[in-house]
Amino acid sequence: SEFQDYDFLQFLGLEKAPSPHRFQPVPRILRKIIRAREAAAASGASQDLCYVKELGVRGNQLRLLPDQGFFLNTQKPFQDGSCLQKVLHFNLSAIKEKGKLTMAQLTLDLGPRSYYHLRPELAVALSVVPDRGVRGRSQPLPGALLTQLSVPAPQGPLQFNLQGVVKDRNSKRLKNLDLHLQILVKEDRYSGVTVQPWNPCDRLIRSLHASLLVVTLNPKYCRPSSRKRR
Amino acid sequence: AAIPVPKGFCRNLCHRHQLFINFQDLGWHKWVIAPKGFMANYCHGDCPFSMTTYLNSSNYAFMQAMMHMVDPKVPKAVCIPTKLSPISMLYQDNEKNVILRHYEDMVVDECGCG
Repeated sequence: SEFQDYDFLQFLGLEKAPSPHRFQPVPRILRKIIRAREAAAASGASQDLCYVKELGVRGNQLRLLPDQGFFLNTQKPFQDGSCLQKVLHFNLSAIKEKGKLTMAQLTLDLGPRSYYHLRPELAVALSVVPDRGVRGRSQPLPGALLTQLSVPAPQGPLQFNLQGVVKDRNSKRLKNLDLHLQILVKEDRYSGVTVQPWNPCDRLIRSLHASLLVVTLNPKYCRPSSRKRR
Repeated sequence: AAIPVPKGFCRNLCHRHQLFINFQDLGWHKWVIAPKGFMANYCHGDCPFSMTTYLNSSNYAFMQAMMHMVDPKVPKAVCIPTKLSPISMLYQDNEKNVILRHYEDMVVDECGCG
């Protein structure tokens, strides 16, 4: 008989059984956490499931939101020498779980050794934008610069703590988070010439993958941390 | 001296039985990333009065079992989980979010008469 999984799905906080065409890439950290928990459960070891020791934060639910943004001006090189500019868009209203948000970590995965032969140094600039614009039509409105950093050996994931950004000034969780990502190729330190920006950029445009990992702590399942009362 | 117990008597008594839940059997392997299944177990078996005096049973079960002997219309105590533990699940929802969450009371560790 058709298995009535409606109740269990409710229990999972889902309206209906998901039917993904393919699985999203699962970051190593999530696989590491689930494997550690399975091993602990199999050995009968007691676990504090309200603390994510691999991340060093309290929380009983982790959710990885995929980037739903778009690249800007992919047809022609940028005047300012940018390698790429991208709007990163995260639908925070998908976070259905109640409770305190204890972590919001943006991961920019630059892909495997994307520049093994070119080694250019990258400059990464990340801003919060009030309005992301429309794909192919309008640019995002300029926003507040969050961070700017140099990436000498551009490969693998870069991580940014965005916990202060996913809430508005009343500490209410935003419904959407829009960021403007700009990556420039800096002078190649070894040859002293500015490498042609389009070579590494095409590869970067293909391999760049952004995601936002949020951790929430539901007081219904997790007592406040037993901080010693003074 | 221990009272000799008839053969097979223990098998009918309340105890934990193994039950592996394979998400493939439920068609959930299409959206549950990990684990592929888990050992949930279940409780089943008889709770005669003699059991309630030593198995990890509640006082309530002792009283109910005693009343069942006085008046068989009072149902016997029942075999229930007395220790449970959670599991964590990694799954993908309809908005391509990957979620890791733990669920309390998913695994039966111990059974008793309650």
